[in-house]
Amino acid sequence: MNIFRLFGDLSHLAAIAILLLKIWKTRSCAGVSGKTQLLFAVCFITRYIDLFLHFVSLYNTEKVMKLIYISASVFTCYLIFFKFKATYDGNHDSMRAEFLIVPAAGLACLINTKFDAIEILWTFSIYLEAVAILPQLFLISKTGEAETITSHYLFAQGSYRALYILNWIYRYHYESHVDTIAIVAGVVQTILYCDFFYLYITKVVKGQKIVLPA
Amino acid sequence: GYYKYKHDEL
Repeated sequence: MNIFRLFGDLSHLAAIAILLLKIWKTRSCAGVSGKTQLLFAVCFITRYIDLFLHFVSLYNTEKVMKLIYISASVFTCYLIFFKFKATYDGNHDSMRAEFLIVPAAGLACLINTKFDAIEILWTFSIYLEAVAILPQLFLISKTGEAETITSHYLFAQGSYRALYILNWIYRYHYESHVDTIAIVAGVVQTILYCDFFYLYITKVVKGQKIVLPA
Repeated sequence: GYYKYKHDEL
């Protein structure tokens, strides 16, 4: 474990917590893409499938973190699609998730480390995570604005994989560890946040709200 | 030797 991965995981946890708090406190999921949250839940379930297959005692933080990610993302989907369904902005959350799931599944069958079920699921999860934020960014571009708290969520979510890139550089240099598929997908994922990062740094940090040119 | 490919990251 290195500092980059530690802060990456903390940033990811913060993102999940910020979103849960925003929905719970405002009792509304306006401005939040339910599809993105569904895709994240699928990512966690397919990536941590080993938790369900051979249940091991929660002997280390990694198992606990995996359970937190899965339960928090499923709970977030419950809040969006059931509890606060009335506030879900369905007609702006209109990016076709199938256009993300099918290519990720196809690519996972073509480019993977080992052609076995668990590995394919893991690879699918990595590819899907890289593009899972697109419905959320699409929704913001359609509504033309993002609540400040939602911007903080996006910043934390984007920073997590950016920090993981630093973690991979560190591990390549000190442990000569390379996980090419995760690295390529992580770079693509982080690039998708670039224009949001620019808006966040230039606007939100100064206390302004993000308003996209409609 | 056989290297068990394991993803050790979240």
